Amino acid sequence: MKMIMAIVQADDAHKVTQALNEAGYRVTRMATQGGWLRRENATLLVGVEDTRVDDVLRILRKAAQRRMAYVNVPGEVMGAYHPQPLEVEVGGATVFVLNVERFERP
Amino acid sequence: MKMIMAIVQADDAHKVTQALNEAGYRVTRMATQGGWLRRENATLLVGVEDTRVDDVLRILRKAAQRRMAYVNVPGEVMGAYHPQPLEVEVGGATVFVLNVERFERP
Amino acid sequence: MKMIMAIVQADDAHKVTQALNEAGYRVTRMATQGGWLRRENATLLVGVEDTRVDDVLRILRKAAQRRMAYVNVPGEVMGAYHPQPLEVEVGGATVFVLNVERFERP
Ligand SMILES: Nc1ncnc2c1ncn2[C@@H]1O[C@@H]2COP(=O)(O)O[C@H]3[C@@H](O)[C@H](n4cnc5c(N)ncnc54)O[C@@H]3COP(=O)(O)O[C@H]2[C@H]1O
Ligand SMILES: Nc1ncnc2c1ncn2[C@@H]1O[C@@H]2COP(=O)(O)O[C@H]3[C@@H](O)[C@H](n4cnc5c(N)ncnc54)O[C@@H]3COP(=O)(O)O[C@H]2[C@H]1O
Ligand SMILES: Nc1ncnc2c1ncn2[C@@H]1O[C@@H]2COP(=O)(O)O[C@H]3[C@@H](O)[C@H](n4cnc5c(N)ncnc54)O[C@@H]3COP(=O)(O)O[C@H]2[C@H]1O
Repeated sequence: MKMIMAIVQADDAHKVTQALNEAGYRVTRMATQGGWLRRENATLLVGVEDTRVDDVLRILRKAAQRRMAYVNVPGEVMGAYHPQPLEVEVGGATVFVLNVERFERP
Repeated sequence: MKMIMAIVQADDAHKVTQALNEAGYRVTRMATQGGWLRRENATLLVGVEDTRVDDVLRILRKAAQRRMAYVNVPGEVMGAYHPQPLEVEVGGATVFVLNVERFERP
Repeated sequence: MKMIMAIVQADDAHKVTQALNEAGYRVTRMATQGGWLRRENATLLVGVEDTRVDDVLRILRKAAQRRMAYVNVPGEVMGAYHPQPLEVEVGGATVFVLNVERFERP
């Protein structure tokens, strides 16, 4: 079994969770925060059989499209002052796949 | 060392944490949400020596009893409308055991 | 790749995250709670290349100093009543390093 930890934008979390659930995958959602932009995002925990990892990645790619957006960066990030909004890439997912040694439902 | 990630019902989280603490185990609690029923639940992180995993599972089984309950399922889950409450199994724990390569207290 | 899970005091989370970001590390922050003192703390997720783990530990040691403090312990912990504040060690970090089998940005 593998534990997939997928960090997605807060706005994409609902759509991604629904797409995974409809494909039969179980999902647990954690409200998290990005360290750099200090904006709310979401980390989804998805425990799946080893053979299902690629299918989950396919669903993530489709449901969490990467796109460019203008965001207000907190003034004191890295000490410089950003009076203008900064164009950063948002959307998409950052995904870590970890091995699960045991899965139990005591 | 192993990292035990135990997803339990929100109502059981306090009782489970206390039982683990009283047995000498350290616990970190995360407020999480189920993807399917969209209800609050809790994910407990418990880092333990390899030989202690079965003892933690025993405590989880005892403190988080599985039981049937009626819940209101959000109307648009999977597109169908559920006017009546649905009987689902609640309680219990969903447990993932991951390997910890290093444990440090810098 | 490794996933570093660092549990730090809530008061230290911002300073630690900034120090890691300024060193070029990506950080995701989760608001968590200690099981024993039931106080807010923070769990930081930092996915890094294998060779960078020691550098992250060095930054954690510097930014999250361990120190003694008086805290009010919830009355019913372990059944005993603590009328006086208890001196416990706070600060510092509890760090788990887990192996990441795959890292993807679908
Ligand atoms: N130290 C740094 N120097 C320069 N640029 C930086 C930086 N830290 C972050 N960025 C940039 O800012 C975006 C938002 O980062 P944030 O930390 O708020 O939000 C991040 C963070 O919460 C998480 N994340 C990404 N990589 C991670 C990793 N290796 N470990 C833990 N969390 C990660 O995913 C969110 C989106 O990341 P993404 O890479 O798409 O997008 C990142 C990246 O393009
Ligand atoms: N492999 C896994 N990976 C990550 N998290 C996991 C997981 N298995 C369980 N969980 C977490 O544990 C909660 C309880 O799961 P359980 O399987 O007992 O009880 C579940 C299950 O009986 C059912 N269910 C969940 N997803 C389903 C799906 N895609 N299709 C059919 N039934 C589903 O609804 C109950 C509540 O689900 P909910 O998502 O609200 O809440 C889930 C979810 O937060
Ligand atoms: N192996 C592990 N697995 C998961 N999470 C872990 C962990 N070790 C530490 N943590 C997390 O780190 C926080 C600080 O732990 P620390 O050991 O420095 O400081 C601890 C420790 O000195 C003491 N303590 C905790 N549990 C205890 C227990 N069962 N018996 C005796 N002392 C305990 O109280 C302090 C605060 O504990 P609290 O639970 O509120 O908060 C803990 C907990 O959230």
